[in-house]
Amino acid sequence: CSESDLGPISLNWFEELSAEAPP
Amino acid sequence: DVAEQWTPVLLDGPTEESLQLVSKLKDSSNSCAVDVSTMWWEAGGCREFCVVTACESSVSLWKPLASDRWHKVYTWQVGEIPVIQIIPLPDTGNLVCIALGDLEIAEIRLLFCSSENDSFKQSLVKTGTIKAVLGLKGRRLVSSSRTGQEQQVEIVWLSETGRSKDGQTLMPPEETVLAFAEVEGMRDALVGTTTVNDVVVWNLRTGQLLKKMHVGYSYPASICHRAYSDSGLLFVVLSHPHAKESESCGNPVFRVIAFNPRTARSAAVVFSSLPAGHSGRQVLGKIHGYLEGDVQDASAAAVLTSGAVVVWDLLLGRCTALLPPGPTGHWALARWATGSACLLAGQRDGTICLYRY
Repeated sequence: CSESDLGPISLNWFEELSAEAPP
Repeated sequence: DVAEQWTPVLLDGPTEESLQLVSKLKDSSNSCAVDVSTMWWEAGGCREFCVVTACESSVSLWKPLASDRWHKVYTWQVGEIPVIQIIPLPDTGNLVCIALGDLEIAEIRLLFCSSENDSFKQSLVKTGTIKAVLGLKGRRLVSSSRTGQEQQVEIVWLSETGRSKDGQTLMPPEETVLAFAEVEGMRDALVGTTTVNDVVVWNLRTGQLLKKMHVGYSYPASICHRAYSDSGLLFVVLSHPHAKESESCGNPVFRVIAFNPRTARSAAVVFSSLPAGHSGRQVLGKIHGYLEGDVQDASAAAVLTSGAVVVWDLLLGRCTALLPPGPTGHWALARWATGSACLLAGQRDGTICLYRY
């Protein structure tokens, strides 16, 4: 899997999505 | 003689990946077996590996004796509604849950055995139209249920006497959740699969629905079994109950899909297909579909409609062992023992064989 297939990868995706998602 | 006839057939797998028959137990009640699982019996700081078997009207706890023999310690009678599933609770001793119902789960009960005074009890955890349920680490149970158009996704904490007062609701997706999986390496994350082939991700601490990621319709009714977080990606093991052997490519029974939760894009990593080709047909004799399966770490086991049990290494995407139908009947159940490299294969007559993998 590469970023060209999957888009930019973030090691902190869980924290980032938690900060963005509705409470 | 029976043990010899049940020696597994290896499909080009290394020797160390073979299945070795360790022991066998059989319920003498002649009831139709519906599920099998394992549980830790904890007493005096020691842990003992136990087997739990279920038929429609009762659930039994088996403890090991010397010489690979098993002793039925207790049988919980459950009454009118049939048992349809055992729900193991990982990392929790002396507790196991069961699902009761007809076509759908109508009730979840907790079965409890006290190691101090050998008392055995059962208590009601939840009722409703329950679509999916999973035992989580830390004495928790997550379930999805429907009331009319409303879907509830709920976590309950379990005490020794049943459900605790405190519970937590997770934000439900619009579509019905059909299966859950904990995310290894990420304690607060939970994934689920829905009726429209979405993989959804929750934050268990806050109850937030973080992401919906579409799997695609090529393989409908995907069921999630396990998930792993690594290097910014979410790897999800999906199974496809309607897989059928195909001449051209062989439909995968299990797929490991890598999701980038930031973009919701995905890529297939490894396929694990039904045994196909000459060697598979020689062994099995006919084309077969997939009935049900279980995944632990990188190992998957499934019962095929032919009555065989197949084991795959999900990282290699390859069958590593196959149990042909036994002399007394077809296999109907295949479960990994919690926290050990042991496979439980069961037949409808209540025969359970334990294999070291």
